[in-house]
Amino acid sequence: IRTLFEQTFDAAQDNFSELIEHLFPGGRGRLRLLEPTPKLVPVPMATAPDSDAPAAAPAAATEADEADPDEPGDDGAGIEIEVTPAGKASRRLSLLSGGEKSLVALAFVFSVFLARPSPFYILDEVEAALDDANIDRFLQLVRRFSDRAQFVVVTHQKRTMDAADVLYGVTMGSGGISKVISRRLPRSEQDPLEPTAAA
Amino acid sequence: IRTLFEQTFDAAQDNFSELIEHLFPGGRGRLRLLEPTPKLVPVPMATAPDSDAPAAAPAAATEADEADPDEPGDDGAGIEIEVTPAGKASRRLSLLSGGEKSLVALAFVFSVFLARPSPFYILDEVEAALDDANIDRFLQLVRRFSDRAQFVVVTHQKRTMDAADVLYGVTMGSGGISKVISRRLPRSEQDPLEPTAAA
Amino acid sequence: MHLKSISIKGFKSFPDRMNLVFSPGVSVIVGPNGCGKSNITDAVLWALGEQSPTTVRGSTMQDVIYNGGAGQKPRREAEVEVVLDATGSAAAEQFAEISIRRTLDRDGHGSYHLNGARCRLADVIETLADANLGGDMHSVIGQGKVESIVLSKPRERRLLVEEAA
Amino acid sequence: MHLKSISIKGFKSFPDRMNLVFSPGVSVIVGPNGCGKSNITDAVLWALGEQSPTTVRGSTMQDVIYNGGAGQKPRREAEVEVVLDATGSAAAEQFAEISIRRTLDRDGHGSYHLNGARCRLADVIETLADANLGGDMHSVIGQGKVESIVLSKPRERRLLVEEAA
Ligand SMILES: Nc1ncnc2c1ncn2[C@@H]1O[C@H](COP(=O)(O)OP(=O)(O)OP(=O)(O)O)[C@@H](O)[C@H]1O
Ligand SMILES: Nc1ncnc2c1ncn2[C@@H]1O[C@H](COP(=O)(O)OP(=O)(O)OP(=O)(O)O)[C@@H](O)[C@H]1O
Ligand SMILES: [Mg+2]
Ligand SMILES: [Mg+2]
Repeated sequence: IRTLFEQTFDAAQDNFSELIEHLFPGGRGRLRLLEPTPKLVPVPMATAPDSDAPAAAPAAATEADEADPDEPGDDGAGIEIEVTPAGKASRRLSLLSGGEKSLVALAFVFSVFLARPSPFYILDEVEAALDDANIDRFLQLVRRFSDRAQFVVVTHQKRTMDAADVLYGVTMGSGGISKVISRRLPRSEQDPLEPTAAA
Repeated sequence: IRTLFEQTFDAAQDNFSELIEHLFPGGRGRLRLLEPTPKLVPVPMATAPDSDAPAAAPAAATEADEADPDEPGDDGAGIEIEVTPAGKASRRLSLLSGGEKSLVALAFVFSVFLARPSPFYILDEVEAALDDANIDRFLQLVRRFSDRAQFVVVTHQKRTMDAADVLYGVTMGSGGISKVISRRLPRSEQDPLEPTAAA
Repeated sequence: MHLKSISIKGFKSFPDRMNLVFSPGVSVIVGPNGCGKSNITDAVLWALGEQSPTTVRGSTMQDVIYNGGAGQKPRREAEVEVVLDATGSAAAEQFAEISIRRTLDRDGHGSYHLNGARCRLADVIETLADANLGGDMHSVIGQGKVESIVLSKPRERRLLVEEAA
Repeated sequence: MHLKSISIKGFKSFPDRMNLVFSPGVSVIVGPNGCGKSNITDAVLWALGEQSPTTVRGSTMQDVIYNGGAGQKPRREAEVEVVLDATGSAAAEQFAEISIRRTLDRDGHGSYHLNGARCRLADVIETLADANLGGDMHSVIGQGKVESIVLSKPRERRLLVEEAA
């Protein structure tokens, strides 16, 4: 019998790999669950004075070090993200570009969403680092998932407006007072953001 | 006789107010130098047991608190930035919008640049949070100042390309190898980014 | 369940009552820099119980009260009401709608109301948990915050999934 | 003074030698996400003596060495050379050009060269200071870093001005 966390994580794991294939065509990615490792507690032992092997090092040491080398107190339990864009070798997430990092973060958020949707999502300028092609890939996902949750997307970019069912235009008037007008947008049968194949 | 810092700061101060007028039409802003305040060191004194006035509180206490309420160890010496966009009341910088914060930061960088230019500036996606009108205001400054320093602007936005003397197009090829091709752009006499009035 | 409407008064750049109605599907909020878009995001976060002023860009929570402008006096109180349409949701045993309202005045006195009845923050949190809107509001990604998911520690991401689960 | 050219080899996404010539005025570097633009920014920072791997998005400094890709082996060493055109500058008493070259290999062994002669980091820093390129490279604003100036403490901004002065 699996915990609710494990069920959710398993579903998120499958979703994540699929979403990375959509957002990084030709690329691949996965989520990995790092198991908690026993804490390495230095234990005074009767070791030879010139021995320099750490006294309390179980086999899992390497993984605990990898999990969080900066924090020896970390028990290493956590979710690791691995992504390899097309044609590149797998490497540290931190080396990814600004746009690539945004895509990875969005893939993670959506993979959890698909496993356990919240009723609504508010995304404020999440596409700021994305180029036009990646904005389109992101918006395709928003359109695709909009039957399962409500999405409120805040943006200053025109391209993102095309994904809306309803548009809210905000302006700042005198006195520093914001004013909002809304308009429902007709969505055509042929939606440039929605691929004709069943998504 | 003033220190080099004071001379630089005075010049930056004048520049900042002017730059804010350009970037926030109808708005105003200034840099303020906070003088170092004597540290408040609690001194044991023979005070009445029911007195609750702090024992070591010189007149400057209020300013030290304002300078950095979170860090009692801070001597309060620093540069404070105040900006009031058109029609709004002056308030905390933190409440400004993402785009407004970017403009304030750029005004600060340029105000120091005008006081003491470095030979070159590399600006990587600094306009990501700016709407089109603000990108234009920013690019006007870059063009205007390009006779005093070399600017290398990294961007994924097309609008910014129009400000270039030389364009460098980067692409990622197989094996994860970046390739660069460059092209000099003719700049016409009538430059949409350069106002005809002497700037 | 979805966000049905939000009513903002005295909060940030909305000194006078402003009602916004939302529909299911995709809503896009657009406008130039500084016009008030993220203030709407902050209003939702705040009404749903945000405890940290810095998350809504203030240094004290009173910073969210409309502070005046050209020809306008500051307001003395901020109020935001969020109405969730709960039809078809497990949380909707009694109500088709769930209304959460929060207020705060200049002296720092505030209140929460659930469907018009005064309540505590804990009651709001419990109601949201039933609606699968977790304590950390992981379903709201604030401006500039998207990359933090990639830069965060593995342990923090686990918490995100545990909360959703 | 201005940046005259940069030569990148084995650094990040530039496994084979890549030379870029710059002119005075405004240069704009464009391209899609992940193509290598910010890697060029990192190369300049790194050649001019950056000491913190996180500033160039690594966790160890060896992370900047080209790590391989489809059909490509990793390289064993990274090298970046920055040439400054010093004509008309106070720093140009002897040379019309100042060349700064940095290398690093997989074992963590590195070197600095100033105009072809091996030197220490301190010599590079001193040369840059004469050219008004301060220790903190405040003239380079990295991706996602522009707002930090507004969020920084007053004391940090003062340091920025002091360094420029
Ligand atoms: N308490 C307050 N009283 C009055 N105005 C406020 C208050 N708090 C914030 N504001 C104003 O709201 C504006 C910021 O609005 P907001 O962050 O919503 O902009 P935005 O539309 O998201 O812009 P951007 O596209 O740049 O992110 C600021 O100019 C700020 O002065
Ligand atoms: N040591 C390395 N070896 C090989 N490739 C690397 C190395 N370090 C980084 N890269 C690759 O460089 C790419 C990032 O490049 P860069 O940050 O320059 O992109 P960018 O053009 O700035 O994109 P964006 O517009 O998204 O900011 C990543 O895909 C990363 O995998
Ligand atoms: Mg905003
Ligand atoms: Mg980049």
